[in-house]
Amino acid sequence: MLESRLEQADLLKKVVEAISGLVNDCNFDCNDSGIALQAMDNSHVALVSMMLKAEAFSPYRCDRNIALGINLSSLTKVLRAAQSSDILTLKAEDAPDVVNLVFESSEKDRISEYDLKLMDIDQEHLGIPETEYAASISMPSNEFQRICKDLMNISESVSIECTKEGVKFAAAGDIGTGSVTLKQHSNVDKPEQSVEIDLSEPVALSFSLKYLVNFTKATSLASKVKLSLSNEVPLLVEYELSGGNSSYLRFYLAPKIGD
Amino acid sequence: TPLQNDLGEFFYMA
Repeated sequence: MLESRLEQADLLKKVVEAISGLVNDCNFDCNDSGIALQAMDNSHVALVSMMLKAEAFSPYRCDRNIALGINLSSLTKVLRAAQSSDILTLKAEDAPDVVNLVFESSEKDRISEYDLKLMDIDQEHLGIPETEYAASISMPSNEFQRICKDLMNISESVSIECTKEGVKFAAAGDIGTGSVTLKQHSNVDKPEQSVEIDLSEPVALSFSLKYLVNFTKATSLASKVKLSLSNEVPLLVEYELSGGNSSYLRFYLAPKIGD
Repeated sequence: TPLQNDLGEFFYMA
């Protein structure tokens, strides 16, 4: 059986909010290392991959592999009943029909309990090859969100060009063009404001802004975001979850090609 | 406008 307790319901609320624009139904795959999720959007352009390690929970118990097939809009409805600071416990039997969610207020004076019906989801599982990316950029997550939203006013796609000079996000549309260039810089007092660029070779790729803006719904989960790029492979956009236990929310986006 | 690739061209079925 599964029994996992999260100190802050907020974490799951935000994860579900961040991915529900891309995916309707998906399996939460539970095993002794934690809860994982992988799903593609309907158009096969974007993929979300989440890992919540057992260490993100206290306690965490899962004896065998359990797939929880969940409709995300139904889960959103149930999670609306959880206050952000509530303690959230997820429970399921082996081969379950429902997942049980319990929300406790931190003052322990209220306990809410919900059972969410599960569904059978036959999900395609993709293998993601280990990639040595040519460029990786670590930057404030809110800055990335701002850039994507601003450039979406200009065009539906953005080119991301990374050289040793910096990283340039550029868009060209009917009304004109726009670009934002970030140079590497360290902020000692506020490290979350730093921009770090790790480059082995220059990269230039184009992506759909609609998807990138969708990914940035994860912004409130982490102060920083990491973009990893190589020519002619999908972009990886990564948010670290719940500090330092290597839990993550990753998005992959197929590049656009040709002109 | 550039054409949108499919993710399946990069990732294999596991």
